[in-house]
Amino acid sequence: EWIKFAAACREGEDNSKRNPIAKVRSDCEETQPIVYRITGQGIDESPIGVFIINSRTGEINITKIVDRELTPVFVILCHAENAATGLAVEKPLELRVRVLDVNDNIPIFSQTIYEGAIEEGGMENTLVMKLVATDADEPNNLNSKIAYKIESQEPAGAPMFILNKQNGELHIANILDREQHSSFSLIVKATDRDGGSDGISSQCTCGVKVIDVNDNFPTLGQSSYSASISENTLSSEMFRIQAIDADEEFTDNWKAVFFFISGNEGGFFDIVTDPATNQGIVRCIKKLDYEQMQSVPLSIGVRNVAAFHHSVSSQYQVIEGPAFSPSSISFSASESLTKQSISTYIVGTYQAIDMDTGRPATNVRYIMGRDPDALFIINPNNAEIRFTKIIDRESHYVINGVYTAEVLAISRDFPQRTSTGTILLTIQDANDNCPLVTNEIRKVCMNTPSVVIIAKDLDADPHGPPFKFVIVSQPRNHLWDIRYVNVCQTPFLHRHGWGWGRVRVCHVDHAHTSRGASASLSLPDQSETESGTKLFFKMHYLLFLSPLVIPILMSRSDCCGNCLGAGTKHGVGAGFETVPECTEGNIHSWGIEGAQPEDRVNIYTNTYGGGGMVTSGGVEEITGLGTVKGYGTAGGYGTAAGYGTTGRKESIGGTIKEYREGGVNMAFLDSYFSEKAFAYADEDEGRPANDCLLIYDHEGLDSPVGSIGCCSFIGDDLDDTYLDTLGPKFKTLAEICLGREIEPIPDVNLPWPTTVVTENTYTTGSTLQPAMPIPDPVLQGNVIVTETYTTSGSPLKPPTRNVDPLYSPNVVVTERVVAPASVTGLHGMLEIPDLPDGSNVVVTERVIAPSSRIPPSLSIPDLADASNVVVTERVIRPASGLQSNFGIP
Amino acid sequence: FLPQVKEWDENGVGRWKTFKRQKR
Repeated sequence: EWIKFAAACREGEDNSKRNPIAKVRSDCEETQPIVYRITGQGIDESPIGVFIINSRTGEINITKIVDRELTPVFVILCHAENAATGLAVEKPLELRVRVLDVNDNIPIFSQTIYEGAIEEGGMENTLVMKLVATDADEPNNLNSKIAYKIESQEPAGAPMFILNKQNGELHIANILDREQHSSFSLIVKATDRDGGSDGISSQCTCGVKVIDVNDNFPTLGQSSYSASISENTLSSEMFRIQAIDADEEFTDNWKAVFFFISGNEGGFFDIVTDPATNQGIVRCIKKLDYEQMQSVPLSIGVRNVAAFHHSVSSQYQVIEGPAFSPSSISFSASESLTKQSISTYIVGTYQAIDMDTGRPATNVRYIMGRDPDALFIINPNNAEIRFTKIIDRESHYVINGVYTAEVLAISRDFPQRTSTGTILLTIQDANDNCPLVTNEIRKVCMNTPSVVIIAKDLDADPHGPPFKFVIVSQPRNHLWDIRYVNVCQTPFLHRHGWGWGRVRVCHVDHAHTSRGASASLSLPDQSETESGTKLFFKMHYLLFLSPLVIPILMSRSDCCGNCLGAGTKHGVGAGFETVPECTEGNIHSWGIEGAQPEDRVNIYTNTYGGGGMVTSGGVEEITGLGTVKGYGTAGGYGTAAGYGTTGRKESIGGTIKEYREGGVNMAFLDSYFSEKAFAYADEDEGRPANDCLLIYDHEGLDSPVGSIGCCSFIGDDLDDTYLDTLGPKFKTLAEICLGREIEPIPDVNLPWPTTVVTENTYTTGSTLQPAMPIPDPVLQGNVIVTETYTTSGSPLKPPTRNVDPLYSPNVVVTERVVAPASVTGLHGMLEIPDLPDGSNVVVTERVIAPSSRIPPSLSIPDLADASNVVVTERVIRPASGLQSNFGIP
Repeated sequence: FLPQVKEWDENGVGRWKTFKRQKR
């Protein structure tokens, strides 16, 4: 297959100076006279005569200016014929001449004028329309790549639209308001060469009409109207109400609908709309009776025929809800009300007003708000207020004879609205008080063995009758007595000892009734007094003062502190360490074909040793077998570091089958090779055959479909010598491609020496079984390590291994972890004694996902012999990843 | 057949190039 154009010429130019553009030659020239002839489009088909050939030399010339837009490619059919007989000596050869594009075409809009419309108030970035321009130049070429741009906007101002440069989509850039600008006119330019300065441009006009939505509320021309009508008459037009609306005139967004809010309960009136003027005509349709109503207050509302736009609808007809009007109300009552009388006493009614109707609110409930003395109770339905108890003008909640409380009206609709009204209760005084001991504060201590008590009549008679003070109780007899010190009979209490007492202060008024106030007296004991404790004595009406001071010791538990102090110390001790997990395998280029770059080993090893980026892909597994140098876990398992490898990466490097079994990302491989194949196919020059890529498998047992992967294989099918330059796998592939019978890969069935190492490890009390010496670890061959250990102390079952030498050259290390349990139980469980034989294989393993820490359990003595092999590996799926002929008990 | 075409570099210098059949 001839896959390349033979030549190229530029359209619109004289290419003759480049002649000859191509030449063909048949090697039959050497033995016979040959004439060359061409046919096809551009020769003997339209456009005729573009190409001619020198029949003797085979040189092909171009003679005319060509237009790529007419003929992008010429296919010249070349013939070689015997000059004497005219017989063809060669099969006709297709020679293609590609016409190179020149930017000689202007972008053409599909319409000269675009018209579109979009609703006002729409979301930004809403698509308005799409402009399309085409360019006849070569597709997928910069000459035909069009960039769109808004050149101007009318009316000017802030840009209201944005034009997608690539696809010509016109979007809203700002919120449009029809009431501001009802239409826009844009000049749009399309420029090829992606808008570059060397591009060619064309323009079009783009008109955008802004569609009205009902986003304006109608209002009334006046806030009040009045009219008069005689009783017993009807009127077809009492008065007109003008509606004003900013939306588009004569549309439903503009047309008004009038309605009565209140006042027309009798149905005497109606309103019709004059569609021409948008006025409401108020008519009287039912006779009025002057004697029944001399005036009728009508409350009228207006809306539109069309529903309000969702963007504003919530703002229409705001519900004001209930409110107390006036905001406070005053009541009065006498404190002489008895307990019996208050049970039926109604203080008053305080209803909220529906501010939308002006009538008492109906859909509300009432509760008491601030009511410091809990004096009121209100009926939740009708706002009737009653007392809860006897009122007292002398209550400290009463200020200047007025008690203040609040009542709340809460609407029952959602959202609930609450209005607050204030109740001012003026309490009329009555003579109902005994003398009251004032707020005298006396310090009672050792040196002041008396306290003066002053009584005051709260009924406000400063010159009331004398008071009488009596000692009510004392814990010990006669520790206190009362001594009157002046004519006002103000007593003082004289102390005779320690302790507490109670004094009652009685007032003998005109009626010789005795009501009392009492207070407790308390004196500190001697020690407290001597230490200077002060006692404040405060007497008030029925107020007991208890000057006890109770120290409160806040004891703070130091548990937290202890806990914090004993916080986890990472890294202390050792234990099971979590194996870092990654989910995606990496593919290493050396794993595909060819030698492995040496530095990859270090890269990989370092990653592994870091403990943080270990991947679980099969490639890493296999690679890890060959790159144990420096391997160790983050928890201190690095004792394996520094030990040698088997030195046989080839033998343990995986085939692609292993890659699959290990979970290599086959999608990645597919993509990788597909891209490579494309890249090679598009390159101008053929690549040497040994430069192609190969992913190859021998189609062994259970090979997945497509195991012979993609290969970009380029070569001259007439020349087989390139096969000799290929490696065995490439050569096999080449032979497959050529349809040859291939020979099996020689190393598959070679009887490589096989070594089996079995290691068993016990938790405690067991000794490590000596490792089996390997006679010659350097020999090419299989190494299969099967290992079982347990931490549970259960009897160890003998490991079972099954070695199949067919699966070479591999090292398969399987591992079984039986119930890793104790953290400390593994301590020292693995001690590797001196290995007298230099050819040992030491297998260490990783524990997959134990949670806690264990102390370092693996100590490996210095193995001086370089031929030791330390195999460190990771088992991701111990069961499923094994081949069927491997059995693990 | 041995086809050759002339290719032009950026400097306008023509160069004959022989094409082989290529197989993918």
